[in-house]
Amino acid sequence: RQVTVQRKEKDFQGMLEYHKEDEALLVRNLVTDLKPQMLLGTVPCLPAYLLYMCIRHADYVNDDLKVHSLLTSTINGIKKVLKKHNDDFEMTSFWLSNTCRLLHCLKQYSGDEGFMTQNSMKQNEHCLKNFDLTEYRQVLSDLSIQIYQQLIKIAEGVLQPMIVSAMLENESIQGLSGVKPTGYRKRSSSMVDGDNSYCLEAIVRQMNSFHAVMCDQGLDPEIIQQVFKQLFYVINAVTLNNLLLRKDVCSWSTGMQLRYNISQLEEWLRGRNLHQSGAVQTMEPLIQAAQLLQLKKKTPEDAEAICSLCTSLSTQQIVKILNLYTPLNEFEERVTVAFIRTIQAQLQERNDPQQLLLDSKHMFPVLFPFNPSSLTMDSIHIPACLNLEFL
Amino acid sequence: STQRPRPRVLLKAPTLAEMEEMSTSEEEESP
Repeated sequence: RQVTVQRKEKDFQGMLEYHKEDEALLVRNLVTDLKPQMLLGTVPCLPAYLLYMCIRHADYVNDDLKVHSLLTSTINGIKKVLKKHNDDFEMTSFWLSNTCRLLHCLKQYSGDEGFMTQNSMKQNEHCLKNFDLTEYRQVLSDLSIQIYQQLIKIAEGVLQPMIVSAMLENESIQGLSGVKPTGYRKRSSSMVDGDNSYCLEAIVRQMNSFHAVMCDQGLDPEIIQQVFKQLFYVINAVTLNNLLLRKDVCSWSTGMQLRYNISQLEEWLRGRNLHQSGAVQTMEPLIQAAQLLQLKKKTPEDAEAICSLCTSLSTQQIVKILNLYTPLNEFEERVTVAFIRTIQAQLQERNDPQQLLLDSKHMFPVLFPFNPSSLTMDSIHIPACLNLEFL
Repeated sequence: STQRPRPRVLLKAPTLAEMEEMSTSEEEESP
């Protein structure tokens, strides 16, 4: 006779038990030796969830030493990986994502009512029972800031060599080279030139790459927004500083190319839903500098128009650009001293910073808003490739 | 009878720098 065996539904408690002597192996397999590629197709931030489940069990059995030990080993393991891969965007982004997720878990399951408003009943059952890990949350927050700073440093390092070339020197607008100031004609190229010059598409491709990596790894959208705000600030600062020091790029045609390049970058931001990130606002000085290059610079009315437009440029910066401005040809006049005096008189009420150049090393302070997950701990599966059978 | 859950015990944590020092000294001690 056929017998139907009714399998009892397993009720997982959402915790992972391990022996103390397996802690080193756990941290090795889940942190130090882990490669992000091994987890393709799995739930984003899986290491963070697994670590929380181990912490939860140690809490459940009231073993404070085990909790201390695991958190310390984990944090040190993450720092070790980041030191080894201090030039690897993907690895750094992976651990930023996981560290933030672990921090969110420790809040979401802390038992503090303020962090539980979006929890399901099942998730409330998975809160910590015995220990308050507020101080460890602070450590994870500090670690997250360090990882974020490393991520920005790597990304800026990749973009830096491209910026001046792509924003100021490469011509993508057809026919613009005919309008360049005499003696400054440069041939246009669509890709990288033999002399290591870059076009705007190179910057856009790189931004796409950064964005894809961070999204695939489940980095919080609010953090992704802050990354791009920071990167766009750097593009603005490096480009503007270059403009303020070079006569050959202070021309009407550069203004035209720059406005086009900035509009391409704005369109990219809109396409990725990042136009509310503050990135466009960081480009405002450069946008105004580009417009200044194209405005008329002769009459008192022109001076008034410039002063009311250039609210994000200092007097010193406006005067510098006007001094450097190179006419298109012998029929266009240079900017007169009298015109510059008119500008200075109109702006003398302003309390401008004294320095000419922007600080390209400036970093906006980063925030990590609380971002609870809808995932329940009892639904997590451990892929075999992680070699965590001992859990 | 319903029991009020006992309050959670705050676990003191070292700072990030202290954790790194602990890790460095452990590595130096190991053969």
